[in-house]
Amino acid sequence: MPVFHTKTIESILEPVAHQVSRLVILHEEAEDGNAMPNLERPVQAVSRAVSNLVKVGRETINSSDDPILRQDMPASLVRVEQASRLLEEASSMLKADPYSQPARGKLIDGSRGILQGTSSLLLCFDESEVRKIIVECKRVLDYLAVAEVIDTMEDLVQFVKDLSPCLTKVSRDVDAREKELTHQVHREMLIRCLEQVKTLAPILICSMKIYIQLTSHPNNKGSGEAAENRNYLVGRMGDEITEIIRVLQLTTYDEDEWD
Amino acid sequence: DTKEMVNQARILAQATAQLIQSIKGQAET
Repeated sequence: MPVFHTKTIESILEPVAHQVSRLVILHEEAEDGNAMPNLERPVQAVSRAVSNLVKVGRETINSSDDPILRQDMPASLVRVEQASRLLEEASSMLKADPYSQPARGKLIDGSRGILQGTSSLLLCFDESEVRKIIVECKRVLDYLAVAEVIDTMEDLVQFVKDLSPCLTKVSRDVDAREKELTHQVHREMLIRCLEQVKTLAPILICSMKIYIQLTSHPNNKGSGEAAENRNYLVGRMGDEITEIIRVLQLTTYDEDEWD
Repeated sequence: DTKEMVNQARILAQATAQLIQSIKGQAET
């Protein structure tokens, strides 16, 4: 059962999460009384990595137009900075006293803090990427809402011109997202919904064309049924897009998965 | 820019894992 919901986050955090939990176990079990080695160099490497991450993180915040990211991400950066300071303190304390117990505590808290801060930073960023896909999905929903008022071929041509690039983008983004997820059930749901959308789109256009042809005919026969058919397809496509939006936002496991 | 942040997060995670290896190496002896 995967713990991290995307492959990128998993590949970054899983190895360090494993190490941190081993460290905690060692600390709890052992209190071994061994002298600690000089940790100056590895701690300096962590401090440098934190400085670089914070720098790039701030640039990301400043250049982002996502208000939620701008609001949430700074706390993650503060968390890694604080953790880095704990590690630096531990390192100097151990230099003076390689047996220092408070220094060992700081090492655990610092390592844990780096893991938690990096995790929340990556989650914050990932959620922002998901919101970008959702904006595109909502754009498709907005276009679908207009389908029912289109009653000329010229408008239909324009409708297709507007909808097509938007649908292509959603399709590409959702496809890439699906491949990124570690949760098999969510992946399958996205694949199924996307296939439905791809199947329904040309049928919808066809139904709109039939409706326009029937309403422009003098006796207008069958246009009511054609409108119903078109509306049904609009509804079906809308439901699939709404389901995509819902699944994109899932990060935890539903009960079916546990079953 | 966004890719760079993921890269830096990866470097930090690796540096932290390395640090813990140094600590564990000592503790496990």
